Amino acid sequence: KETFEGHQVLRIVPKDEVQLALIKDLEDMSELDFWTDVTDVAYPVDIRVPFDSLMVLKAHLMSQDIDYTIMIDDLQVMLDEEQQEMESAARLGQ
Amino acid sequence: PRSTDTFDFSRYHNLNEISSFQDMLVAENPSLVSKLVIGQSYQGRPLNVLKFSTGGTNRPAIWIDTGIHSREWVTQASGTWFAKKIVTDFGKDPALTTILNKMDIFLEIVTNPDGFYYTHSNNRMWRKTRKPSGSGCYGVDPNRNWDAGFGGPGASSNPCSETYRGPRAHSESEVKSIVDFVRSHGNIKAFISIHAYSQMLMYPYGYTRTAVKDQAELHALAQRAISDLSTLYGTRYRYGSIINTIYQASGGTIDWTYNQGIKYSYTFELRDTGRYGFILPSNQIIPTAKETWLALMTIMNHTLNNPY
Repeated sequence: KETFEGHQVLRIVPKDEVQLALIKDLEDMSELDFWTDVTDVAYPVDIRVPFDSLMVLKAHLMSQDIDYTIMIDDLQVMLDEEQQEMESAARLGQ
Repeated sequence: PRSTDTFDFSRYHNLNEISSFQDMLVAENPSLVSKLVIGQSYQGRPLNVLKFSTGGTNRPAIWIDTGIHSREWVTQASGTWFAKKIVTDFGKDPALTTILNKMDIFLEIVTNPDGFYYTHSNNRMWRKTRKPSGSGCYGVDPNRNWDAGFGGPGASSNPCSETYRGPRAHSESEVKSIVDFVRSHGNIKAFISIHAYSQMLMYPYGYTRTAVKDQAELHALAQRAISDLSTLYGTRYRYGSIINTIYQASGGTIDWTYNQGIKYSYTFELRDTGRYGFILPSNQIIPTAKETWLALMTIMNHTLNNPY
């Protein structure tokens, strides 16, 4: 079973067309999983970033003066919670 | 659960549980609901479609599908809620009753069952269909596999990409089965494909900037639908053509359906809290389904009242 320890989901809101283009260039990085796509200025782009790519990506965003927020700090923690909730609901159902 | 009345719609369910739910719903409502199997997934799972019909032959119909992208769990969960909502409201809600007295509704709750099973068993973040092993990248984005600008910009030829379009249009049995069904039916008047998340309601096209000939009507209807949706919880949606609202995407579902002559072709992106993405907590399922239902009713009503 694939796990996602340390994966973060970053939310980036491009401020202008330049940032929009820079973020669009990231789509070529196959290790990034775009949860929502690059659409327009001021609309959020959510990207799941594996742990091994986090440092590099964050440094890149900072160097380009692109702000981001961490939408999900550790994806696996959320998936574990989701799994526990499902198992708990199944037990209650039984 | 022993009946659909005790089914917990506020929790996520796996493929077997949803299949059981569908069978129970059919057994409980034999004069309204039947189950069609329109094909098989790549791994041999049945492609189940619920048909809600009060009779007649080949009546004009509305198609709704959820879960073509397997990790978008709130869509399959919402589809399950819609199914129960239809049987509950039929005979009570005049608008839905009028629709069902003149039209059929087809609902495919798990449009990509292999992918959905895989999200429960191996990889919660899986989005595509499944294919045999041989490379690290097994599967096709079924929302890039339709014969509508297939192979154009906004889809990938790289099998490892999340937007891999597949080797040819309709190569995916999950897609081809719907294509065959739509063509053989020949009287589908509205086609609504439901995704998550990011709160949008869109109409064709995605593969070209050319406006559809019905753009004015589709735009006005989308505006009304999201306005009605927002009355429940104030959830705000964007709306417009796919290419203007989200991105250029070739081979998309509703571009194909529109080109087949299904005027009321729409695609939703459901609720986005800005905190969870695809891991939307299960306590959001019912609010999401409830507000979406309002928009669906607006589109279905308009379809009924504007025959073409």
